[in-house]
Amino acid sequence: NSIIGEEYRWPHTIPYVLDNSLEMNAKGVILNAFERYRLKTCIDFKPWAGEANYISVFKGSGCWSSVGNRHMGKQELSIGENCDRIATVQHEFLHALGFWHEQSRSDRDDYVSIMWDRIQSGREHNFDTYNDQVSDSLNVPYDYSSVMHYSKTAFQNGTEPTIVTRISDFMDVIGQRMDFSDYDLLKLNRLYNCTTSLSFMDSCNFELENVCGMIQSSGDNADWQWVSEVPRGPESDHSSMGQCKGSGFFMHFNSSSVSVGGTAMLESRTLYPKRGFQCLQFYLYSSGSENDQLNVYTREYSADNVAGTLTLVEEIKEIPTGSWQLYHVTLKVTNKFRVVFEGVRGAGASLGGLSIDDINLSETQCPHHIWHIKNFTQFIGSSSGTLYSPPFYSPKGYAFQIHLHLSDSTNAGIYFHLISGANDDQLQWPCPWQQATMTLLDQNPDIRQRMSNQRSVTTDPFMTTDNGNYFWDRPSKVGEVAFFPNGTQFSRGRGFGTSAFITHKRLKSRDFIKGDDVYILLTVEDISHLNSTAVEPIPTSTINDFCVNFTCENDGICVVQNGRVGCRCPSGEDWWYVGERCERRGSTQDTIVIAVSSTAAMFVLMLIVTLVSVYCIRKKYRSKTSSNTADMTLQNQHAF
Amino acid sequence: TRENFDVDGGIDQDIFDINEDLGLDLFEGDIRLDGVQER
Repeated sequence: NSIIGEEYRWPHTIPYVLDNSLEMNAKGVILNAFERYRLKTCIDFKPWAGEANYISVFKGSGCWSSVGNRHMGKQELSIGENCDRIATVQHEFLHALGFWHEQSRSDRDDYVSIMWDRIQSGREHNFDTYNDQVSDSLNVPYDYSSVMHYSKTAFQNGTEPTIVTRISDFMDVIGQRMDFSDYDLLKLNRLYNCTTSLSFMDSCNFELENVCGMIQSSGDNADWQWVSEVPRGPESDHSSMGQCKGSGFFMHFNSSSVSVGGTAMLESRTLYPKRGFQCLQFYLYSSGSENDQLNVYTREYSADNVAGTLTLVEEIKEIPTGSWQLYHVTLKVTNKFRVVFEGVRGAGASLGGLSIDDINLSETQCPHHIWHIKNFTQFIGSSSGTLYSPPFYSPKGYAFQIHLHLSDSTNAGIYFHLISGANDDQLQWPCPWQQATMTLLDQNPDIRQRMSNQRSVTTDPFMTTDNGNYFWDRPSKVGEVAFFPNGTQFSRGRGFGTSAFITHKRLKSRDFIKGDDVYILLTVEDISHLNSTAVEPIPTSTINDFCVNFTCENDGICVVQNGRVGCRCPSGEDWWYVGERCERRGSTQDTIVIAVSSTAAMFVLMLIVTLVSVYCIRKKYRSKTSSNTADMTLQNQHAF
Repeated sequence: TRENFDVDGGIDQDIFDINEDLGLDLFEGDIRLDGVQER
């Protein structure tokens, strides 16, 4: 389903403009979508700097794109109202990259049946297929879970599905708008010959005995062991939760084998950063002393330090025992480095130790907070399914809470609430342009294969409610009284979000619920810097600035023409400047003076010439007459 | 508690539903043809 023809391809780094017509939330969502491309494909995006062709994302009517690079200079892509969902942006950019919808593949009818009589009249053409002369499926099987597939209700004229999958299990899979599927990525990476990605660094589920090239350090007291279970827990790995017999390995530090203070260090293979910031994620299980801790270091190498400099980045203490826990650690490394995990035996008895699995390292931003919900399944569709997260603080100091609404029969909702907090007196109200991104984590061991469900909302300080209040005003002013589980009273602002975050069916699919645990990743960012994004392009061709050391006088302007420098001189109604540097002034009076003087000069000159000629002629005449008289003999000197 | 603000108005709208509601009749629901594209 990719359009055939090299001319439709974009360069691997696509120039883009975020037009100022876009809603603020949409701008943030588009930039998040770009991060998904950078993590999972070799496609990158850069602000337009004058390149011949670029994509201009603007707020048009609806969500649409052209297919492929149209070489039209400014190629528009519309992210209009209600299109500001990350997978919608991913979908439209896949069109721009050269993909059609999945069910329009030439072999579509092998996998789905189109129910023509259930399609809105006049919309049947939307279900046509391409032949394989113009569309290439890139040797990838039909993909029910493609982000490019119609849903079963597309263009329906009633309530019956317009598409019926031949394998019924996929009926509710088609039409997912969460993230790229594995096949989406396979096709895109094949089409653009991707071999690397900008932000992915490493993923390790420890299934292979080479443990992803990790090495044991020397100078510690014990080694990390490659195991598939530990007597005192965990009974199984996190990758497959013990569902695969004969596999399911992880690394374990047996803290009971060392004395208090004893350590075991495990180092990653050598890694080469490109962006200078990283997010390390991993699952950790504690079954030893409750004072056991995990220290995370980076060992950064440089030309003059071949052994590397060990830097402690984070100490992870008070690890809950008895279950796998997700952790994120933010790194800021710019040179070749290793990640080092140091297990430390803590005080008190230990019969087990620390276990680590499903490590992922990428050059992306870590979420600011994690909401870990245990024993999740019981809440789905139950009246007790109204869950509020603990309070969190955004980097700017705004206190907030997430509300997960699970008691509906079909859909789960999610809402962002500002709540009263310790910094409220110092904060700006109404809360300006804070974008809250709420991600239901797909706990696939490999970050590249995760299809997490994400929604972002942004606090618009100008938004008002029906009673005239500002929606995002201070919660103690516009909010309601609420109580934390420990009885502490606080104010909670009105929730802003969606009732259609994810269907219960999808919620129970993939690895959203793993070990009956769910993780909601939360990030609240200030996006006020995105207020005006359409920037002037920086010309790519360098201009030799001859004018630097060439000055023009009298407000003349230096210009370069045909490689030569000169001045454009100012002029007025009856005056002007001339000369190489506009140094001479001229005016119409001058012209008059010149005209008069030249006329006068001409007159005088003519007068002189005339006089001289008259003189000469007279003189010549006079001499002639005198000579005539002299030669005249008077013949008759006599008068008669 | 007071009603939350639901940006989706209770409906799980797909790309094509959004475009349809706006009266757009784009090719395959969300593809703009630039006149050159042939089928």
